[in-house]
Amino acid sequence: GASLPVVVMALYGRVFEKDPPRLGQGPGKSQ
Amino acid sequence: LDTFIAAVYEHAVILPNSTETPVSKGDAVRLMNKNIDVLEKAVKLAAKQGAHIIVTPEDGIYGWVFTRETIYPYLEDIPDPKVNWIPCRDPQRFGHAPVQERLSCLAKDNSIYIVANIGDKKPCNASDPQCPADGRYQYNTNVVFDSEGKLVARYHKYNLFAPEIQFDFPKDSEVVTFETPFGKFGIFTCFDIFSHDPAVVVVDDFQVDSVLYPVAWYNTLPLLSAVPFQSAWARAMRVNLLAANTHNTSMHMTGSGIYAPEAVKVYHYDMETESGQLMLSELKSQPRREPTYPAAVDWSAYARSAKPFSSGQSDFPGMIYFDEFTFTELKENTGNYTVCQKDLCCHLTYKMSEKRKDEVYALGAFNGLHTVEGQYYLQICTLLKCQTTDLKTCGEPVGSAFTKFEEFSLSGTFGTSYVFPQIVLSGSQLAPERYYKVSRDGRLRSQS
Repeated sequence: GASLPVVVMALYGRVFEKDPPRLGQGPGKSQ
Repeated sequence: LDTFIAAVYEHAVILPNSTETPVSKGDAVRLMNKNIDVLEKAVKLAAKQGAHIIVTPEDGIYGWVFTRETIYPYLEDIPDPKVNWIPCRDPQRFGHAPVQERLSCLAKDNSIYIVANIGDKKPCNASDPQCPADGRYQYNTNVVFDSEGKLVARYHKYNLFAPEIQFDFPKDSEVVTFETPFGKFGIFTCFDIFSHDPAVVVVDDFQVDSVLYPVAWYNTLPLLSAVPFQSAWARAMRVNLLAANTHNTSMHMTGSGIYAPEAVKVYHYDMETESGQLMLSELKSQPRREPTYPAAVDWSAYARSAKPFSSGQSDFPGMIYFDEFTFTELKENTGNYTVCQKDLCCHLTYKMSEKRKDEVYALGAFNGLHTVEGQYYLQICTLLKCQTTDLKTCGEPVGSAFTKFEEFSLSGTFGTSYVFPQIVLSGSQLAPERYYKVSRDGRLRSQS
């Protein structure tokens, strides 16, 4: 079986429908 | 072709001296040729080993230390691939384009597809209300040359990273795909992977088999390191991902790999040397058609049916990269815990080989808008080692662990079907697939 020296384990979810129009600093950015 | 040989090259970019004013075009081309000289060795080595395609990193030809003005001499006019152009044959057709000519000849002379990241420039004028004051658009651009040296793809990075002030945003998100004898490819760049457009669209709507992914990614522990994050994305999106990163240990830039939906094929993580690294692996051209193609996962099925565990102990807050998590401490060597933040509840069942006094672990939940280097909505369940035995350090970067987990099962009541599962072991190593699995009801669990 496993015997793992875990530092971090994660389920990393992205809820795209709740995002503002553009991730970065573009003209569509909502700050 | 049922299978093909993929190559990615982690490149230690030769950076230009930082200057206040733009260098001459000749100096710019000399610096870019120094980098292409290094890439040429990797291309030749990959081709000799039968590679069909090689991916090189974002900013791999001129680096990232620029202002809007000082990058100008490094830019070329990159036409739409529809013009059907082989720069190696007809280099002056769209003006002076020494970099595109050299990359095209490299691809043609070695009969290999080459993916590179360079700068595109497009003139504009006052008739275009969004035209910048200096009369041109400057784009962070991926280019692909096929094995005859033809320009077959051009992608303008849509989600620029905050420090990339030398580039403009494309007006709209482009979805760039192209067919090859070894499957259908999509392409995007670095920070795009956090986006729906184009990263999810190119997979879900355009049904590509493989994604080409130049990055200049600096690792941010615990949750934003290149190899764990990108291999998790490939697993969850169920496509091949060919990720080539820059190599610069002072900026914690390392971590490249070739990832298939069912398993990590090869990866490289090196914080010890300043060397580049070539990786090759065989991949299925169309993973969807393979018996190894992973089944779809309902990420909240198990957690929604599970009764929350009540440990009676109080939760506590902690920051991970500017996001405020809700944590609960794992006090025993085995146990069941639930921690919630708004409507996200995370469940954990685990068994350690022994509960060490000098190492503390916590289960954390985050459900909200991340706002630091961009704005995107996250739901995260995480089990992590705290930096010290002080609970205030839960969420701080940690590189090593002695505590061994013999069993674990992590799940969450996610409100999204896009969940990326990662496990990072001591020394930033990935857990081999034989030790864990993702069950169809959404549990990331040990394979006992």
